[in-house]
Amino acid sequence: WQRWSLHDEL
Amino acid sequence: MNVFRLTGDLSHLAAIIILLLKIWKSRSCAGISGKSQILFAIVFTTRYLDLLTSFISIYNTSMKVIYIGCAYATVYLIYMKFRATYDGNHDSFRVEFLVVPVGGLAVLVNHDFSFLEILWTFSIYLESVAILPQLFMISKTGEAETITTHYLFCLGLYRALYLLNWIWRFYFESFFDMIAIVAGVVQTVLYCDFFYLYITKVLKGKKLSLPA
Repeated sequence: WQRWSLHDEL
Repeated sequence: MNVFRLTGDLSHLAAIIILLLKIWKSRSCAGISGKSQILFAIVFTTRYLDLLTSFISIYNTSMKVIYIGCAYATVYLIYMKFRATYDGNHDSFRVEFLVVPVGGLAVLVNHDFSFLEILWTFSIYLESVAILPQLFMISKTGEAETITTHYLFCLGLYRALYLLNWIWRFYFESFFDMIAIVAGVVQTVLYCDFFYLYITKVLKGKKLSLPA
């Protein structure tokens, strides 16, 4: 798994 | 985007609108913790600074603007317009006991030691405990207006739906964010006793009253 680089959630 | 995240966002939006309408229509913020609303305004402000730096989608940007706008409008209604109806005596939770540890944790445990990332992490941690002053106030007054319980139910449901969204994204997109997930679990767990009271009492038409 990887981490989200850009927080695309609210 | 998946169905859990979309319904989660809509549940969150519904909660924010329900609260704003309740205060505006009844011209009263009785039973509402102004401290929790200030914490939510801080949560949105620190989390959505990326409005200035990155564009993700029309949906993302418009929802962030709506959340921030409604949060500050709610704080304005509580502390300015209808401040005569603000029940400061029962809204006595010491929020510094939340903000300081959360701030320290955000500096220690984060994905990236950068300004925006630490603010985002602070916002995630703060949101998980921001409802405590409101739940504390209800435990002190021993009751809550039914419309307030609907607000709290939608607000609690939103992060529970986000937990399902993260399971979905882990399974289908093999991505997950431990900080958001752990904070989301804590946040949802804090609502459990309220959910129990809401389902066993409010949904049966009774008023939500706690054994004082």
